[in-house]
Amino acid sequence: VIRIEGLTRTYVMGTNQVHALAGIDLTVSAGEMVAVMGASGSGKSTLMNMIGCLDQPTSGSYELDGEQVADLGRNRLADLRNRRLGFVFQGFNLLSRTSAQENVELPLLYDRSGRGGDSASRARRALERVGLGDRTGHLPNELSGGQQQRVAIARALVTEPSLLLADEPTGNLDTRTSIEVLALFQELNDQGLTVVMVTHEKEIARYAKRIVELRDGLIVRDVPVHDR
Amino acid sequence: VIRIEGLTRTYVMGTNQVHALAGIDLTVSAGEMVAVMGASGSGKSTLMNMIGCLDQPTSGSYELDGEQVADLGRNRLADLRNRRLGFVFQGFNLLSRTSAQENVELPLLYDRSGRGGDSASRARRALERVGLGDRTGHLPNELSGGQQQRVAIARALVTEPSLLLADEPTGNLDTRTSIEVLALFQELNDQGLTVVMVTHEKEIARYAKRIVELRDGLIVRDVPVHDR
Ligand SMILES: Nc1ncnc2c1ncn2[C@@H]1O[C@H](COP(=O)(O)OP(=O)(O)OP(=O)(O)O)[C@@H](O)[C@H]1O
Ligand SMILES: Nc1ncnc2c1ncn2[C@@H]1O[C@H](COP(=O)(O)OP(=O)(O)OP(=O)(O)O)[C@@H](O)[C@H]1O
Ligand SMILES: [Mg+2]
Ligand SMILES: [Mg+2]
Repeated sequence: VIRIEGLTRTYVMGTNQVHALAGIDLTVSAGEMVAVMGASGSGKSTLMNMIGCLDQPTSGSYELDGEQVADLGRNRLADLRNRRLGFVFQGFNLLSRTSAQENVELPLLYDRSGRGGDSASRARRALERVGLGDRTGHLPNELSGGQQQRVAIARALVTEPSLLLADEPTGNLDTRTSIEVLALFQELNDQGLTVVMVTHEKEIARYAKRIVELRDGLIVRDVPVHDR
Repeated sequence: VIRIEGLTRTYVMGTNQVHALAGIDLTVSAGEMVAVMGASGSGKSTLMNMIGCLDQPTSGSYELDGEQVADLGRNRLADLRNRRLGFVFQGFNLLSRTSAQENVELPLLYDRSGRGGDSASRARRALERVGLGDRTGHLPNELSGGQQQRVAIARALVTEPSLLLADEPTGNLDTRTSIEVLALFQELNDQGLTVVMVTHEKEIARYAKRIVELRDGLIVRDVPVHDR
């Protein structure tokens, strides 16, 4: 699914250069469940934005489902993102004047493949799966931090992606709610969804099958998870 | 320092009522370090907003440093907030077009007490204490999630408050950075800073001296932490 070689991402700030990614080699096959860990500032979100086709590398190659992402035009990229990828952002990125249900419905309205089904009821079902069936009409500022995070998770899953990219999906959730969300990810992974999630909590990472650790923009460790 | 009796906060939404706080009794003395825990949506941020004088209760009384908050006018409240309280928000709430250093300097510019000292160097020192000495010129969108969170922590501490209210201060931080931030809180607490922090991680809560647990807007548990 994902084949990355020699990927770098450098920010130029005045006379300074920040090497957010300093040369990443990473292959993820279909159906894997990978946890990405590492210190604050080590490059996790930058890597996730690359994989999610939301940012361009400074150098290196990225092949998604056999296609070189660098060769794809804007429309093709947007289409790929909408149909195959689900993205849970670290900062939620919900539309503030829009209800929870409408936020979750939004990706379905962009889906030109016409996969059908009533988008409002699909959105409500996705919210029920993350425990927010009684909050569908709330605006983001009428929801707690963890509830906003769960709306972002529902939005990422409603399009039935083949690859889920979740950046700190349980950062604002209590342990019990976190376990419910991870059980949902595992269930979807058993059904074939490829999952790449960033987490800083070891117990959360152990729900995955493989842990990739970043330090200063490089992968320093890539190991399977034993006795899950 | 904090004396709360019978505090409620109810949101009216159409025909529905959401009892975010259903009757809170809580006393916190000067120099305490309290962790507030509870499920997503249990009322933690609502309680923190009350304590931080950022929201008005529906009923009940709140006395801060011997003064009834309900009797205070807007100017007096703003003054109290600026001089005695430091607030770390769950969503960081940084100004997006402003550098890390300027974000941290902001509360010093509002401080009419003229406590003096060059606000730029005080802001830089606060950022160094949270490990961001080399990121002072970055805008929030040029910082990682955990770096933004640390800017929010530096901003809350730069005015040398007597009460720190931190809502999920380590939600986006890796374990090692979290420990550094909590060690800083403990050091300031040893010097007399009263700390009330929300966390969903048990290991983080154990840095405090007391754990208060919320469920559905009520305190269900209030116990000291043993063998820290
Ligand atoms: N403006 C609002 N209007 C209606 N309901 C609200 C509003 N703000 C919060 N709520 C509701 O009040 C309850 C408590 O919210 P609060 O933000 O205090 O929870 P929390 O314990 O901080 O949760 P989390 O751990 O997810 O951050 C939630 O169920 C939420 O949906
Ligand atoms: N637009 C930008 N301009 C300059 N530097 C940036 C920019 N975006 C990110 N950085 C820097 O790149 C590094 C990696 O950032 P990234 O967001 O990937 O880290 P992260 O591992 O996700 O951290 P966290 O766990 O705190 O979320 C950080 O040191 C950050 O300061
Ligand atoms: Mg990040
Ligand atoms: Mg909260």
